[in-house]
Amino acid sequence: FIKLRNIVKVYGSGQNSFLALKGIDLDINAGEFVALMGPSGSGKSTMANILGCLDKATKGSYLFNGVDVFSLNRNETALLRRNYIGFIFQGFNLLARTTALENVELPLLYRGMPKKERRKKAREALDMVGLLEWEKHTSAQLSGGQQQRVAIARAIASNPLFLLADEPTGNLDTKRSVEIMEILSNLNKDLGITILMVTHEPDMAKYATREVHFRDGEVNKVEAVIK
Amino acid sequence: FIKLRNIVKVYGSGQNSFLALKGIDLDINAGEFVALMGPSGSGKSTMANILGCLDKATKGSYLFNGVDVFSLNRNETALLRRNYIGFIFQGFNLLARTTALENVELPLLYRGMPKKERRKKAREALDMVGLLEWEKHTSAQLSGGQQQRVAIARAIASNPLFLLADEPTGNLDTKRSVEIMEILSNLNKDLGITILMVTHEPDMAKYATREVHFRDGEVNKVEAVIK
Ligand SMILES: Nc1ncnc2c1ncn2[C@@H]1O[C@H](COP(=O)(O)OP(=O)(O)OP(=O)(O)O)[C@@H](O)[C@H]1O
Ligand SMILES: Nc1ncnc2c1ncn2[C@@H]1O[C@H](COP(=O)(O)OP(=O)(O)OP(=O)(O)O)[C@@H](O)[C@H]1O
Ligand SMILES: [Mg+2]
Ligand SMILES: [Mg+2]
Repeated sequence: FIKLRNIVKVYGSGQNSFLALKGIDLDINAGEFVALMGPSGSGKSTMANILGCLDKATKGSYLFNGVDVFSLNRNETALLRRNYIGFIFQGFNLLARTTALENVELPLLYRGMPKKERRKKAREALDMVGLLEWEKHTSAQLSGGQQQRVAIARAIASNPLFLLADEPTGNLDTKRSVEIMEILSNLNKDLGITILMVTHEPDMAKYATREVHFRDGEVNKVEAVIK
Repeated sequence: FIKLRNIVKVYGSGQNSFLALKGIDLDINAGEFVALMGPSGSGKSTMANILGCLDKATKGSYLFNGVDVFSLNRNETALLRRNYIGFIFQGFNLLARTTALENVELPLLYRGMPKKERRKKAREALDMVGLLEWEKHTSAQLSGGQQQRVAIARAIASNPLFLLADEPTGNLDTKRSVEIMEILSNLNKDLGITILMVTHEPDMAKYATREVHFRDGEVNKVEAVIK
């Protein structure tokens, strides 16, 4: 399903260049739930952004369902992302001055879903994360953990083929974190959605079917987690 | 040192009003390290913003070192905050397109510290959080956990009398989180800095001398933590 070969990522150039990924090989099979772990600054978000087709590698190749992602132009990449990928950002990335409901509807709007269906699906997703009563609040009128949950609802509302979650529970209390992990685990088991989740919390990684550990821009080890 | 009586906070007005704090009484003695815990949306950041003189309550009184905070005008409040309070934001709140070093220097600049001393203090704080090599990176060139650590360095560089930390370890791996907790614990024990830390991680709350638990805008329980 997903094949990464020799992925290198350099930020900046010349004097200011920073080598964030030093040649990553990674395979992800359809239906897996991978936990990507590692110290702060080890390259997890950089990897997630490349897998989510939000950023290109400096070198290497990325096959997504047989498609050579780095050979696509900007429009084709946006289309691939829009139709098949859901992304939960580490910094939430909600639109300011936009309500929680409108934020969750956005990816469905891009897919051309009619308004009535879009609104229904968005409300279902907000309800799953416990925020239906807050649908009219804008990002500035939500707590940190509530913004994170809106970002989660936005990514799952469209049932993407491949869901990337970058630290989805960093701002949540334990009870809410377990609720989110159960939602992701059910999406993976019941709907077969392939998931890559970045996390630094071992308790959350337990919900995954495999762990990959990064250190300083390289794969440190891969653990098959026996379920 | 700090006395809160009957603190009520309502966001918005009329139809759109939201009662976030329902009458909080809280005393904090000089030199305490209080952990403020509770579910997502229970009012912790709202409380921290009022204690940090970043926001005013709708009702109630706040005595800071004998000063009636809500009777101060904007300038006097800004002066109190600038000279006595350090704040680590849940969303980091770093200045974009500004280097890590400049971000940490900012509170020292506001206090009128001369450039040479300011630069030295800022570098010491960045070194404490492990980011001296990243001093020229701007916020966009830093990982989530690195931005969080710059926000921590910025708040501690000026050795404030009262330090507020809103979820300071949400984006950090366990090793970095423990390092930050040891820095805060040492600031509290060695320099007598009073700390209020919002956290949802029980392992981090263990470093505090007292726990206060919120639920739905009210104090749920106060636990004296025996050290
Ligand atoms: N500007 C605002 N307008 C309306 N409601 C708001 C506003 N800011 C916060 N709220 C609401 O007030 C409540 C408390 O928010 P607060 O940010 O204090 O929670 P919190 O305990 O810090 O949560 P978290 O752990 O998720 O960060 C939340 O339900 C939130 O939706
Ligand atoms: N635009 C950029 N320019 C220069 N360096 C960058 C840029 N973006 C990230 N970096 C650096 O690349 C490294 C990896 O960053 P990345 O965000 O992938 O880490 P991470 O594993 O997600 O960390 P965290 O757990 O703290 O979120 C970091 O050292 C960071 O400073
Ligand atoms: Mg990251
Ligand atoms: Mg908060």
